[in-house]
Amino acid sequence: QQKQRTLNEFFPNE
Amino acid sequence: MLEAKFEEASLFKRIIDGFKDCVQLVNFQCKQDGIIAQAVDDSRVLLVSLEIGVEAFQEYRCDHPITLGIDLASLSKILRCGNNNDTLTLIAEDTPDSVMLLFEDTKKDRIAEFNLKLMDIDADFLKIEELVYESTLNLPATEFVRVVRELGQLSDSLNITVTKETIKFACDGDIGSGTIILRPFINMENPSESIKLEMDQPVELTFGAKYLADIVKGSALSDKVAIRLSSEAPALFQFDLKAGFLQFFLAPKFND
Repeated sequence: QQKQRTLNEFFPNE
Repeated sequence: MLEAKFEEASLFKRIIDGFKDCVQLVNFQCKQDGIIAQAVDDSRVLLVSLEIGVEAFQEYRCDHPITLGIDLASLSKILRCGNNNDTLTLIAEDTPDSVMLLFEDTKKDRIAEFNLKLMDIDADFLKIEELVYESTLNLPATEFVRVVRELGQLSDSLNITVTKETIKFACDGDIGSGTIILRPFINMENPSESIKLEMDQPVELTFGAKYLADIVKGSALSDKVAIRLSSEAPALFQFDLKAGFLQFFLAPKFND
């Protein structure tokens, strides 16, 4: 089973 | 004051059509050196980053930075009004409540003016560092569209594996599985038909097919797509404009 990652895990909020 | 004139309305229509189905509310930041926009989809998996450089316009003037908060669904309604080969000028005051879209046909016999109300969009801006990618692919956009459409019918996930000499797209779903392998080659007569592969390290990633189906809509902007992959970062899919680009950053899936 694969889970979708989100962008927040990679890009910090400015 | 902003006055940004496209020689053909079709360019702006194609830009907006390239990403209006994955994000709806977008702040367009207009500056002296052009227009940029960034938006993240509701699931926070796909980020769109747009840059339209001054040279994409027939005429461009922006004295002070202006943010245009636009609902793309509303903008699209207005963009459907003008003809593709009309000129299209975006006009806004320094602190605008609305933006004017002015369509003029080439003979200037028909002049159509629409005002789109702006929105106050509270969107956070993600800081995209200069990322290091392990592989970069350059494909004809039509090939990319075809792979995504064909394999997307079978599964909600699409796997991309890049090795030294091959690019393998694969899917495995309830009704069956599929694999498409592409090998790099140079087409001297039609360079845009070439497939290029630069690989520092083999990489294997899985993406949601529904997000890829949104990304391929950017193919209306360019006959080529650049795909940059890293196991440590979201993938980058880029369509180049004559001056500027439309980029999609897509977070991968991972094994639970």
